[in-house]
Amino acid sequence: RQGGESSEPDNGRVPPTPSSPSPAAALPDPGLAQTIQSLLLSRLGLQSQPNPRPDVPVPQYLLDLYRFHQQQYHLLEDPTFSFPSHHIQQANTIRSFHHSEPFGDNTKVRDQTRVHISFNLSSIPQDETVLSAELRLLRSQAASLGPGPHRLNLYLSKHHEDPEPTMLETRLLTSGLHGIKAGSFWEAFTLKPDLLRKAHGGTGSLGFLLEVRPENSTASPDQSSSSAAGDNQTEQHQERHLRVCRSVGQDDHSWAQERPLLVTYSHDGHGEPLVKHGRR
Amino acid sequence: TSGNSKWIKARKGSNMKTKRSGKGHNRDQGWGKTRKVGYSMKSWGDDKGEVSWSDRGRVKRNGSPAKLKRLSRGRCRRHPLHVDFRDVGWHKWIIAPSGYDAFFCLGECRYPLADHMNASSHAVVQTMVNSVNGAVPRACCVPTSLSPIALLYLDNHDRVVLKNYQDMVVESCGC
Repeated sequence: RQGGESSEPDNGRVPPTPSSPSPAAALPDPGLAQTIQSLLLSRLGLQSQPNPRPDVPVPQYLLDLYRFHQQQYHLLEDPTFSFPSHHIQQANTIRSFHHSEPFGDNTKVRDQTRVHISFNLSSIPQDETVLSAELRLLRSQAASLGPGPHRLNLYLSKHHEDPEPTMLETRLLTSGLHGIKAGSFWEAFTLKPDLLRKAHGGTGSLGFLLEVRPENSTASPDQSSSSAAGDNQTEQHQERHLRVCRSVGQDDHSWAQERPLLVTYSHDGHGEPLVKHGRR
Repeated sequence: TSGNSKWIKARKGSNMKTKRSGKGHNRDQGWGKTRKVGYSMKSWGDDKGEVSWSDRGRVKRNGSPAKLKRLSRGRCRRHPLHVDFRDVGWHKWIIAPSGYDAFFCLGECRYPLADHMNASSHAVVQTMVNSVNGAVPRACCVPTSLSPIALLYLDNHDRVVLKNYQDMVVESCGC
């Protein structure tokens, strides 16, 4: 207000702004600062300021995604990384989920030919639309499946003993990884957004049954348990080949970079996608 | 009419074209064919040259260069502001970046508001009213164009999220 006059009453809500704030006024009221921070956090889609536990492992894939987005190509650690443009499309949010590990000795409940993994997706906000997703499994080049080609079957399954798992995809695994001399390679399975929506609208949990069999084997999942003993050798290879179970003595950091990862690509209804599709 | 100061330059042959938003919209601001008073951006300088406000049309013929420079610098423009997430205590959950250039807008919106000042019609009217009635405040210097940044952070469940947050960086300012 200039000249101390005002054509509009303030109603006592907004004090006149001093031309030169006093030192005391320069320091915001802690309560006000808290309110401003809460407002900003809510606009970021967060209910409160996250307080993560120390040393939370960050999946390398997410780091590479960020670095690629920032055009920091020289910092990419995975030489096989490719930006998932077909997944991202209109998405402005990418979330990563590690699978829920069972407590205790899970070797007793795990079938020798199949492994069940599940993901808790309940942390996805309800107003966020999942546009695409993928399940990423690490294949270790250091171990082999054994002689002959093998097939990986991916089923949607509520639990390990699900009598009617739904097949999502089957893929032939060859022993050689083209273009990669050593190290590891991520097998990525595209998941339809409907699956995520159902899981999100239900229990928030999404389970998968993984099965690796020699290509000449024709047993179905419900038959496979009876022939588990004969497949022990293959299964031992599988455990090392597809990193779905933690090795004995493996540290948290190493395991965090190898364990299955479910990645969702979504949009919260605000703002631009991560990838711009406008004119250059 | 043209001024007699050496600081006042005349430029001919370009039209006044100004975008409302977007990068570089004011990097090539020509002066109108019939206008003979204006300042080049380089004369007055600013951060990266994104926002530079001409005092075209407002300059008194006998104004001193120092005064004119002070007036120009007080005009609405973009200023550098780097936000370090450590300073605001967010470094525990924001993985990357550690900070970013947010910028801020500051300066006066005085009469007259030239086209390249990104002034809204409302700001022009408000400024005009202010010139005749001091009880009405001047228009505010605000961001007219904002851009997003990507944040890699941990959510409330310790899960890593990469998100594009809109309106985090000031691209240009205006009245």
